[in-house]
Amino acid sequence: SLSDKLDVTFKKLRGQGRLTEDNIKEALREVRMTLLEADVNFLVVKQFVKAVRERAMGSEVLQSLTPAQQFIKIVNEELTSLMGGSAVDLELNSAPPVVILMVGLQGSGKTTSSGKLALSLKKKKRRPFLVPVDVYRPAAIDQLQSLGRQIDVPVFPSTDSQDPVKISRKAVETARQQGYDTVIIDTAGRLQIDEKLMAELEKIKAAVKPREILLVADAMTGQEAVNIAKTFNDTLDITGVVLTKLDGDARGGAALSIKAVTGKPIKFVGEGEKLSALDVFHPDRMASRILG
Amino acid sequence: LYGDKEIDEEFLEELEEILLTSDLGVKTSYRLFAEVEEKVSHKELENPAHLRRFLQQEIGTILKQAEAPWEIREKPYVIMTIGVNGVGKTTTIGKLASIFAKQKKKVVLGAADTFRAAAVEQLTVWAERAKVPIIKQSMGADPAAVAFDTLQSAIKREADIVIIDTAGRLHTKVNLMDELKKIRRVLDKALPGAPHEVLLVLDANTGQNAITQAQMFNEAIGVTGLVMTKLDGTAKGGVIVGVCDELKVPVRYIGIGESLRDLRPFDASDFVDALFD
Ligand SMILES: Nc1nc2c(ncn2[C@@H]2O[C@H](COP(=O)(O)OP(=O)(O)OP(=O)(O)O)[C@@H](O)[C@H]2O)c(=O)[nH]1
Ligand SMILES: Nc1nc2c(ncn2[C@@H]2O[C@H](COP(=O)(O)OP(=O)(O)OP(=O)(O)O)[C@@H](O)[C@H]2O)c(=O)[nH]1
Ligand SMILES: [Mg+2]
Ligand SMILES: [Mg+2]
Repeated sequence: SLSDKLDVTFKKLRGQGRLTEDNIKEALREVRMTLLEADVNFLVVKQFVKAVRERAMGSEVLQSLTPAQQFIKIVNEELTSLMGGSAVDLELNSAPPVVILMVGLQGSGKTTSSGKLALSLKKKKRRPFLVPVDVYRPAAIDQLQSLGRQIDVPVFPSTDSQDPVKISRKAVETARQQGYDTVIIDTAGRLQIDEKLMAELEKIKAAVKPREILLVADAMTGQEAVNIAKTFNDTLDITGVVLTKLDGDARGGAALSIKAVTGKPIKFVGEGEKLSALDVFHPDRMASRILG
Repeated sequence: LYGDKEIDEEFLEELEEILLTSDLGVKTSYRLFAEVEEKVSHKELENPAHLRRFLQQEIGTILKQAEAPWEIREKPYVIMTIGVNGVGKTTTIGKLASIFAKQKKKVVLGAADTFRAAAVEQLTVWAERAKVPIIKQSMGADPAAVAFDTLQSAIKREADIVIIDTAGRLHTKVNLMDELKKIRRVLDKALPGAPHEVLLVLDANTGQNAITQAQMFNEAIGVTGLVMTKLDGTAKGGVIVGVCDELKVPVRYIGIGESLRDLRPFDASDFVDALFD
């Protein structure tokens, strides 16, 4: 683990009462390698290491800690605060129906996460309405309808010959009439470089003015997480992120990359295939997972 | 990495960034980087074009063994498709079925993902698009039973190719990996030697976890071929180098989109070229 490596690094520098340029050089290298191995983006790692160096330089080593412990304390604190300090919840304080738009790359877990969110809102005594607007993927609408049936949440009866913008508009109108207070729109997976499909999301956004636009991202995403998140954010001004498949053993460096480049909070994590497997994001847990 | 700049400090920094951001990983990137620094210090690499060719050779060597013609000798030839959630297994099966069908091969699909919502419906649409028959049971049925059924039906029809779809699963879930072992055993029971291909599907967007996935799936039931999907996106898929180095199995195809024709044979030199684009 990183703390074991740092113990070795700092052992070579006995009797140091202070973290200096020299004694932290090797330690910073260890941090850099650890983060790169955890899939944190190259440029994000550069930035982070620079921030840690600035905090570490000249910092007094507390009586109760070894230099290694002091250093890892700084790394952990820096990473945790970067990950977003504390949990941020959904913004549901506006006139119903509140619209939540789920977006992201193919296969990231949008449809499943839409179901999970609907279930969690239902448990909180809200009246969610699921809206399938993926008219491209075979049986995508069937998939969301099946999830809706599992949790007894109504699903708008879209068909794949309809237009996603029109479906969205009509579904929000239906929600308003039927008294559903939260609308979750599940969109088709798309490449962030697909101009036509990114424009489709902009049109949906303009049509239904979502209160939340959640980027659903796979925790095992590698270096490209930064470019994917940046484009979705630049195009749509996302309000938060759902990080999925955290029940795997991916270190999840994509979380840091996404947070660093968008500044937007990771609101939820997916921890399994069951619709109950949604949790709020814990920045401190994510930080120690990334550091290994 | 073009033209006649000189190989200076700034250039080497750019190279380091290219290697790492392509998901080649720390180990592979720095091994290559060290070789480059060595050659540069001995004046064995004069300019960027030269360096680029050197890297292409080095990476190409690892990947060349990943480029082998797919020998299909058994009949029916049974392909079991596996991989973690959402990587593109079901879509890839549709595309593969279409390729084989166009080669006038008799193909049968097995809808052995009996767990995920609308998984069977999804594969059924692909079967219709590829114009091949599909064997399925109800949701919640035993996947091994569907696999068995499919193979039996294929043998009866004297099919050439059988492709079994399985549910996505994380390699860390012991019970789900046990389920894969059971499916494999059952296929072998129905036809000794089956499955003839265990095809692991990997997503080009995946980081270093792809290497762990490959190791664990291989450990569980043995992987004999790879497909890397979503290379139409911006991810370079550099993890394939580490995976091929570890498993020493061929990359059968790459997925480059969401429609029936978006599957291409793997070409190592094209792949390496794209790494440096
Ligand atoms: N283990 C695990 N699997 C998940 C999680 N979230 C989603 N999945 C699985 O990931 C796969 C893809 O999920 P989907 O919800 O279909 O993904 P999607 O983003 O809607 O896919 P497209 O619509 O094709 O872009 C399915 O097998 C899900 O069961 C999670 O948190 N953990
Ligand atoms: N852009 C692109 N999308 C792809 C490619 N291959 C698959 N997809 C998309 O990725 C998403 C997931 O594909 P699936 O075939 O459902 O993946 P899967 O591995 O069967 O998923 P699970 O069964 O849920 O584990 C779908 O939206 C596909 O259209 C590809 O090569 N390029
Ligand atoms: Mg979906
Ligand atoms: Mg599937």
